[in-house]
Amino acid sequence: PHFVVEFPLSKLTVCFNINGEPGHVLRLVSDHKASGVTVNGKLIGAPPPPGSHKHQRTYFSTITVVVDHPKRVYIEVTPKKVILDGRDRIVLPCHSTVTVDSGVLSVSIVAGTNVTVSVGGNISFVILLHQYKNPAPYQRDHLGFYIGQSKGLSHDCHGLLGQFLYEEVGLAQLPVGGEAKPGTVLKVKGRSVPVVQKSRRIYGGAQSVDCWFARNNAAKLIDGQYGDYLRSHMFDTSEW
Amino acid sequence: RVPRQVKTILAKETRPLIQELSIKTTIMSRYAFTAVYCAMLNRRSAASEGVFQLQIPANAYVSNFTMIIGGRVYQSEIRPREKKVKPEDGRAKNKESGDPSAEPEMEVFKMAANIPGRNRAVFMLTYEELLQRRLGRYEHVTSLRPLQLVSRLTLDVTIIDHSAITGLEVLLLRNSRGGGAGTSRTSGRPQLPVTTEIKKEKNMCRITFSPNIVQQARIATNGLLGDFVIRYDVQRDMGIGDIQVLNGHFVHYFAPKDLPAVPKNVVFVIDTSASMLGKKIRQTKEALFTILGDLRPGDHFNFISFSNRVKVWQPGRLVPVTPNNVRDAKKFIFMLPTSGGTNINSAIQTGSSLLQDYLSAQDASPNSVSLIIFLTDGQPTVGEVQSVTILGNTRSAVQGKFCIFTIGIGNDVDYRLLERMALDNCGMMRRIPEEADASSMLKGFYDEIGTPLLSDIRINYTKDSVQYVTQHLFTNYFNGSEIVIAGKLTNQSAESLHVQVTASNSDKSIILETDVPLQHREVETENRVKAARAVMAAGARPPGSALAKEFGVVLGSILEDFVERLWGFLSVKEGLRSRLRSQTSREREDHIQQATNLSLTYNFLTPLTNMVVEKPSVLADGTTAPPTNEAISTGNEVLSEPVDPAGPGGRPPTLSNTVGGDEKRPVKKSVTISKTSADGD
Repeated sequence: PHFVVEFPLSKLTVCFNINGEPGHVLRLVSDHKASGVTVNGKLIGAPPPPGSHKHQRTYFSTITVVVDHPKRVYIEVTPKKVILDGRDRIVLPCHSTVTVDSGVLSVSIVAGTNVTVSVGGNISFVILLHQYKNPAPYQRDHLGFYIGQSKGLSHDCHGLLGQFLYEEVGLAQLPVGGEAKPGTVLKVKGRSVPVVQKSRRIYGGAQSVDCWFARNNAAKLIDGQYGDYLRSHMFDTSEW
Repeated sequence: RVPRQVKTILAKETRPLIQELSIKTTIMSRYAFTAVYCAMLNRRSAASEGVFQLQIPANAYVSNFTMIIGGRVYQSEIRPREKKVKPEDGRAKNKESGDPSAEPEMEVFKMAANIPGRNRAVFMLTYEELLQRRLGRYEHVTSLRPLQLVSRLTLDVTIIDHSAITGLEVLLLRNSRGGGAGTSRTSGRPQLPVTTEIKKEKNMCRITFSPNIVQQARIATNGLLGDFVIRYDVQRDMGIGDIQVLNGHFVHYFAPKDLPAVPKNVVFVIDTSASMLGKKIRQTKEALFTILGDLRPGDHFNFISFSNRVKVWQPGRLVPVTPNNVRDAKKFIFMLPTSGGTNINSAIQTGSSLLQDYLSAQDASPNSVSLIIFLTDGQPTVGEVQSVTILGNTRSAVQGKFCIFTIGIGNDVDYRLLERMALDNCGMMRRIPEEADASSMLKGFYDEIGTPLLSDIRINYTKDSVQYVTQHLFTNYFNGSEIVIAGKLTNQSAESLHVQVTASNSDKSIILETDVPLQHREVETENRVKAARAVMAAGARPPGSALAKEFGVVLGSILEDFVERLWGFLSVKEGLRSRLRSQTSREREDHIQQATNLSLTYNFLTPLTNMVVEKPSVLADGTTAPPTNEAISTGNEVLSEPVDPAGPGGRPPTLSNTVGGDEKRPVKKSVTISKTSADGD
């Protein structure tokens, strides 16, 4: 999947890819102790399009949101259905529009379009449903994960997306010297990450965003390495 | 060829598509409930504006409007309308009167809402009206103008009545309106309503019109199908009429038949100012020629033409209807010139003194009915031009001895003046639109009032058994019309209600009396409601969505209170009329308060109330933003004005399909998606 991180304070948008392997579970957001929210995403693979020399594609096939407060609720979203596991288990098809509201937690499905998970009024995630009517072999029904509102997430929030919520970044030009090519670096958390300008399509292709792209599975951009974000199962809530 | 055209039209359509439009009407003893269900689909990925637009009869009151967009329910709320500064020209919307005859035939209800990309929106509307009997029939009109071709279009009208239904007519689809004067003539090319099913029994009939998309395209590719018109009457007798009782309320329909006509003394006061030149005067003359032929032997008549000056055809008298008089009158009408301004005050004064003199000279039959038929196409421009003074002068001249019926042609008329003049003097006002066939409308209006059957009608019910009875004293009862009275029963367990009708006929006074067995009548009415509900349940047509059917069920539940709602409807109309007639501001305020309270009780969108609808806003990315409110008022067109969403008494939207939550809990602020995301490869 490709990741886009918006830094509103710095007025910058950064993007990166995490290729991963089918079956990997990636930690996207982790704020287990403070707000009690954890988000994981599971990857599936698909062959590259014919004629392309790229390696296989990966998509999110399942996204889980675990909410701990006031009581533990597991929300599992796939392109076909949403499963809410709390005191009762509710399975909702994605092809119909429905809102499930239980006070603090609200799950709203807009038929075949998106699923919005809202926690406590100041945390919300929007999961886009990408469904193909006649998919090519390299296309798989998959999900897109977007942060709607993050005010309720704490400064200790982590995960591939969560770690950037309260960060500020800056851009700098690499000095030109010897054979080295001139380039741009992103200053984040005291680290310098080489970036190039790219464009990414978001919201299911509805919009295009210009961003600074960090290569190599976001090496140096993210804390640790991408492997550190792999979790053993979908409902893992262990801290960073 | 047409199916191919349809395919192309649908492919090119950029607006959200109306997938389903279902209009269900149940007419329960002349009280018509209509539920409209409209489902729209936004096929595009970006948000798009869906417009729900419907023409509803001007006589009807909207009683509910609901939208479901993006899974959320946006419920309307009726609130009292805030006082506004009167426009300087003093003109008011005609609906202010509450007099249905004064209103244009149709009003437009319009609501636009943003529909998120690849999403559906559902609009649901209910409105209610009391069908009026004119020229011996009830007419129900449904506007079928969805403005695009609709995949599933269904119109379903069920008529249920205590009396046997007679003379049912389903007319050709009417493309444009000839006017509401009860005339049957229409302009525009009528279209055959294809696929119309009519099922008729003695007390019930059901009409279903469901053209498929190709059949719609054959009528009009732009979705302007026309008006679906149903006319019918019910069997009636000479007695006190039909009384129906339900849940502590009663309604009394009085329209006796086989009565001899009462002779009338009529003065026609015709505007011949310069603006009448051309089509207006030509059509007026045509109508008057026909009307002259329809005068009865016992009638007396005269003509007054007015512009700057007033001219009386036969000064100082009313002449009997004889072949010679009719011939001379035709000659006078034929020779009428048009020039000058409009001296309404003098014309009315002259007409009034003519009638007063005739009545006081003891030439007139003691039980005859006297009336002035006044026609103009403009505002007063010569002589007295102040409306208040003209109205005062008219009241003084008439002294309650006769009635004034007013007709306005075109857009330049001071309809408020004509309306007040008619209301103050036991008459009616009728408007003839600029482009309408004035000849047939004028003739139609005359036909409505041309045959008085009773005068000074007083309807009384057992003292202390009823309260809040609507108007029960009437100056005249005309052939082909109907008097409807409703009220509350103070003692529901009483065995019977004594009803007494007193009136004057051509040569005698009439007293009709009877004891109505209340319990028996209540059971009868309940049975009909049950029958109506059964019909509606059986009529859940396969193409209709579950929600549409559910909406039909809501309609069914409204039926159970139809007598009470009818009483509320009549009381609001009466309150609006009384407000216009009130002489003091205190009296006016009381009528306003009373009518407003009733409108709020029965959730009617009236001239005294606003309908506040919470609307979703959609961001560029297709997500919903915090909702905003919009207020709808009555008028010829919808007046939309944004109101403060956080205003006092603001009602939060309810959630659809809420599971495990409190439905009344306010919805949290909608989310905006940031770019921070992890998405497809």
